[in-house]
Amino acid sequence: SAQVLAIANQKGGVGKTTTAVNLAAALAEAKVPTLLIDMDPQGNATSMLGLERTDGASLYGPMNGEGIARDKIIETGRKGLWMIPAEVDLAALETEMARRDNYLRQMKQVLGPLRETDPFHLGMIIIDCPPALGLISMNCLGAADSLLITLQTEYLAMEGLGQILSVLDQLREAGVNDHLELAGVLMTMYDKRMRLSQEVVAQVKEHLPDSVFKTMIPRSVRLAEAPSFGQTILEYDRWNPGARAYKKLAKELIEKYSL
Amino acid sequence: SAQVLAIANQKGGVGKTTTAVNLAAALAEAKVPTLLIDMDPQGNATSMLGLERTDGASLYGPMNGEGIARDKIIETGRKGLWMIPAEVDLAALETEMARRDNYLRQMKQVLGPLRETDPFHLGMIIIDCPPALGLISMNCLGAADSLLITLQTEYLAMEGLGQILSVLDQLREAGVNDHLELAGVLMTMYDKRMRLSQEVVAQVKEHLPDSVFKTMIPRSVRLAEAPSFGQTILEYDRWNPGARAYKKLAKELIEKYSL
Ligand SMILES: Nc1ncnc2c1ncn2[C@@H]1O[C@H](COP(=O)(O)OP(=O)(O)OP(=O)(O)O)[C@@H](O)[C@H]1O
Ligand SMILES: Nc1ncnc2c1ncn2[C@@H]1O[C@H](COP(=O)(O)OP(=O)(O)OP(=O)(O)O)[C@@H](O)[C@H]1O
Ligand SMILES: [Mg+2]
Ligand SMILES: [Mg+2]
Repeated sequence: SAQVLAIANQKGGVGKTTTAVNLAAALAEAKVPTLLIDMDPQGNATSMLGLERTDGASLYGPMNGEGIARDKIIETGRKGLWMIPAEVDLAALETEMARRDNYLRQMKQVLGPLRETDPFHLGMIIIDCPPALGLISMNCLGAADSLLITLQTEYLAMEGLGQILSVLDQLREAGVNDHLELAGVLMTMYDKRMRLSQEVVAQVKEHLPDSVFKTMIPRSVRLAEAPSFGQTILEYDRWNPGARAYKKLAKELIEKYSL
Repeated sequence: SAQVLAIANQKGGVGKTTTAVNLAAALAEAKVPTLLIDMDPQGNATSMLGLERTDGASLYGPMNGEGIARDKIIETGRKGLWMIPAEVDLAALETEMARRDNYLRQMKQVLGPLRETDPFHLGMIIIDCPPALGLISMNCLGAADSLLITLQTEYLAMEGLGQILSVLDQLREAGVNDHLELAGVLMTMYDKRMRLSQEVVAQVKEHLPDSVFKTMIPRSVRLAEAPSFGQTILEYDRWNPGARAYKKLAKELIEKYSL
């Protein structure tokens, strides 16, 4: 059955969505059937693939007991890549779920049947999370097999690393998700000419020697331009350093999880 | 009494904290006594000033009816600049407040007495918000006189602009804060060599011709380096284009609100 990978970091603007979309595209191209789930009310992953946020299209309903995840899966127009898009109402989950018991396991329950029936023989399910450690992100971590932390190679981004790693431990210890592991820390927007970038990478590698992906995503304006055309980097500029980095990352994950 | 300015945008990493801290420093330097309130559980504004997130130091207590805002104000070591720092527990407010009545007006009530007694003859109170439109940000907007939206000059950042502007209208219409106005949209990380930056600026100016600040904040790595020394840009590199831009922005606000 599919490996579920949550891409999370409460720090904003660190490349979560850019990674979720382009990694999903690179995996699909490498013949790993992939489902991308947009759990961020902003819906950036949805629009990066050129799709619309429409009411009723997201996991919002199933998370409230209306409908099932399987019925929310849509085509993206890319071979081997499916999506469950976001909708604005997702934001309401943060307060609505707070009033329920079992509020950390909702998503695990919603994805359960989908993982068992596996209509598309998926190799990977990627979940894009909002920039917070609220109930939506906690649910995504509760439903995942592993966590990929995108880390912008800048000082402020390092500050929050300890916090999300401790959330990982808490979810395991609380028994919400006892097999959740860290897939790794992915360096993003790396600029080898900048002292700041180099310093951040050195510090993170010192703290977490075994958890940093070999692949680093370079800063490249083409990655920021592609979304305005509703294209992945593979479609917009496939020989770009950013595109090559995401293809390399896909290979690292295929090896790690024998996809 | 002081003008209360909330700096918000649900999109992550768009320069909210960098603007809150450096604008506050520029106003204090221009002899406008300023209080900076860090309402982001990440506590980046707190650490950018070289201060620690300590339990009990934030508005978390007063928002839960324990203690008053006046007692949380601390010195920053900079003349004319005070702070109410963040603490990790702030994150719990998102779920705790959901269970209460009147949950959008808590912060307005907490800041009320402080605005009336005004112990430091403040000219401006600046509030740094987390990257979400959850209950913390809504409370900050409920307590503010005006909203400054930082907008990174990249495509994905434009997507959320409509949403935060409609929240502004909703809070006014719902009577939560009927005098809340838009102070303006501040372009950040502007790179005049990039076509993408120019296109975003042109599009936003077309949609909101009267709401864009004249000052634009250029992309400058010095702004990203300063936080690792716990310094504002004025302390770290005061002749840097980013420092000059924040001084210019301070002047624009001093004129606009006769501070
Ligand atoms: N490697 C890169 N090089 C250049 N720009 C990048 C890179 N990765 C992402 N970007 C751009 O940086 C901005 C932030 O990236 P993105 O939106 O993917 O981050 P995020 O963590 O998902 O943000 P949020 O916290 O709002 O969800 C976007 O404008 C994106 O296009
Ligand atoms: N004008 C600029 N030029 C270069 N780097 C900048 C600029 N403004 C901010 N940065 C850097 O970009 C990153 C994001 O900025 P910042 O943390 O202020 O954004 P934010 O909107 O407060 O993020 P969050 O959504 O996580 O609260 C930080 O590493 C910061 O140092
Ligand atoms: Mg995102
Ligand atoms: Mg911030």
